[in-house]
Parts: sequence; structure tokens; C-alpha cells
Amino acid sequence: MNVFRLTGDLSHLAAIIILLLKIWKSRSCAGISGKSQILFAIVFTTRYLDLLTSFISLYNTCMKVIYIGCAYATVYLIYAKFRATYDGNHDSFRVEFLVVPVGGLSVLINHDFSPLEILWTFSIYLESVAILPQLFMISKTGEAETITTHYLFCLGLYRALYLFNWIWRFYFEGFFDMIAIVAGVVQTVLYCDFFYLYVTKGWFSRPYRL
Amino acid sequence: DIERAQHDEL
Repeated sequence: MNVFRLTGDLSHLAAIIILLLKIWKSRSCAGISGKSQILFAIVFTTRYLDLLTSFISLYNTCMKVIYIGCAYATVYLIYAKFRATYDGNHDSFRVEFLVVPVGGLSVLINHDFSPLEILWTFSIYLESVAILPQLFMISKTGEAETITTHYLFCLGLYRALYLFNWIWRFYFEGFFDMIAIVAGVVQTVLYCDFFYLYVTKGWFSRPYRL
Repeated sequence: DIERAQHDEL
């Protein structure tokens, strides 16, 4: 464990909690892409199946359970409890254009052709593009609530910090996982445009435009 | 294939 990975995980946890609390407190999921949240639930489910097969550490197990629990709770709030506030018209990204290529790629390029490993690879590839429906929805509505931008900032920051974690691990442990690194770079690049707008902050006053 | 170390990252 290193400082980049720990702060990355905490940033990820913060993003998940921020979103869940925002929806719960405001009793509304306006401006939130339910499709992205479903993709994240799939990402955690397919990646953390090893909860059933191996124990790494209490931290690892607790975080995985929290991530999965919050992901499904968020999907439940969006599609069940507060479904009346779900903005389906603007959440129109064709996720099949993400899931199918990612599924095919995970069967073709992986570390080991075993079910668990292919599902892990699928999860890594899917996570790198899972935010696209959300970014697409914001570009269509032309605006994002402030709290939603904080959610996206923390979410984007987490994988950027993981990139530093992989540099650290390569240098100090000689460890590197090319699949996770390439997907992590793609995932972080997708946030660059958003990061620029978020940091310049100028756009807070007027609606966020991609 | 090299034996895959279990994925220890979240």
C-alpha cells in the first residue's frame, strides 16, 4: 500500500458517498446518469467476485463490500425510490456500444483465460468508459449541479492517483499490470476536459458546457 | 502464462 493508492481509494470512496448522500438528501437524482451507475455496479460486481474466493486484507474486503453496497443502493435510489426524478430523456447514451466492445476485448486481451480473470479484465475495461453516459448527459443538459461536479472530480482523481500508484509500484516493487495501466490512462484522459473546466472554476457561475 | 498474482488492488 502506498500514499497514492490510499488517497486514490479514499477519493473513490468520497465520490461514491457524495453521490449517494446527494441523491438521498435531495431526494432527487436529477442530472445523474442512471446508466453510468448501473455500469459501476457491474464493474464492482465483476471485479470483486474474488470476495468469495480469496482474502487479501480487512481493508480490501471492507472497501469492496462498501463499494458494492453503495453502488447498488445508488442504483436502487435512482430506478426505484426516486425514479420520478430520473431524467431518462437526457440519459440516452447507448451503453451497448460500450458493453459489447469491452466484452469482446476482455475475451481477446487478458492475462489468463479463466472466468474470474476475464470478468476482472471486463471490469477494468468497463470502468474506463463507465462515466461516458454521465458526461454525455451533462453535455446534453448543458449544466451540472455543483455537488455533481465534486462527485466527478473525486471520481476522476481516484484513477489519476492510481496512475501514480502504478509508477510507485513499478519503481519500488517491479510490479505493473499493463491492462490496468492502459485502461487507467484511458479513464483519466476522459476526465481531462472536465478537470480543466472544474479547475478553472470560472464555469461555476454559468452552466457547465463540454 | 505466468501465474497471475491475485489482484490486490481495489
